[in-house]
Amino acid sequence: MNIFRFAGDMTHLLSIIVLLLKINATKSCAGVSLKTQELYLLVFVTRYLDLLYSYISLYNTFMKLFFICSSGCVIWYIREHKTVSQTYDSAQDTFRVLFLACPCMILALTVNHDFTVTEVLWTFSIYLEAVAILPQLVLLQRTKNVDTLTGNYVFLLGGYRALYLLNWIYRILTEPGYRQWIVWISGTIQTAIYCDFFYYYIKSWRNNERLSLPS
Amino acid sequence: YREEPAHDEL
Repeated sequence: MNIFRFAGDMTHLLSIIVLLLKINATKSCAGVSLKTQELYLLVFVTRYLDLLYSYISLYNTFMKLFFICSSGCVIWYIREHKTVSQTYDSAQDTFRVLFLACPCMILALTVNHDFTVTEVLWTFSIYLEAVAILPQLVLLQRTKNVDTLTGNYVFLLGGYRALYLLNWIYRILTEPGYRQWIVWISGTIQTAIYCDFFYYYIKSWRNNERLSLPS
Repeated sequence: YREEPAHDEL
């Protein structure tokens, strides 16, 4: 494992910790999209089915379990927690997730490397992860002033993707025969989706202003 | 199809 991959994973881990801290410390999930969190849980569950039959390393196993449990935990907070659930604004978080999940499933059934249940679900999770942030970005755009921690969460999540791009470039240069086109193309699209957000995040940070996205 | 590597990333 190279430094970019490790830094990417740590950034991903940190983003979730920031999100959980925000929810727990402020007892509020204002500005957090439940739809995106549910999509991520679906992504992790469909991708990490291999926990049941293949082992790569203790590191991988731990991280997979962490991602599944933490996104489940965020969803539990938003849906079930007595005070946090009252701060969830479902009227703003209206993205139709089936418009994302259905095309991803059709694509996974069409473009995959092996027509088996686990491989199609794995491919589905790669496609779905690429677009799962969209409900969150739409919600941020609707929120006039984005609170710092929510902004940081999305920034770290985008940062993790950017580091994975570097990881792939490193692997292409160092591992003969290494290729994974489905992952590369989806990952590049996923990172590109953050470009606009990055621009406004860095601008507000440089001007010392609160983040607000133009509508 | 050429074989892709094992799914060793997260």
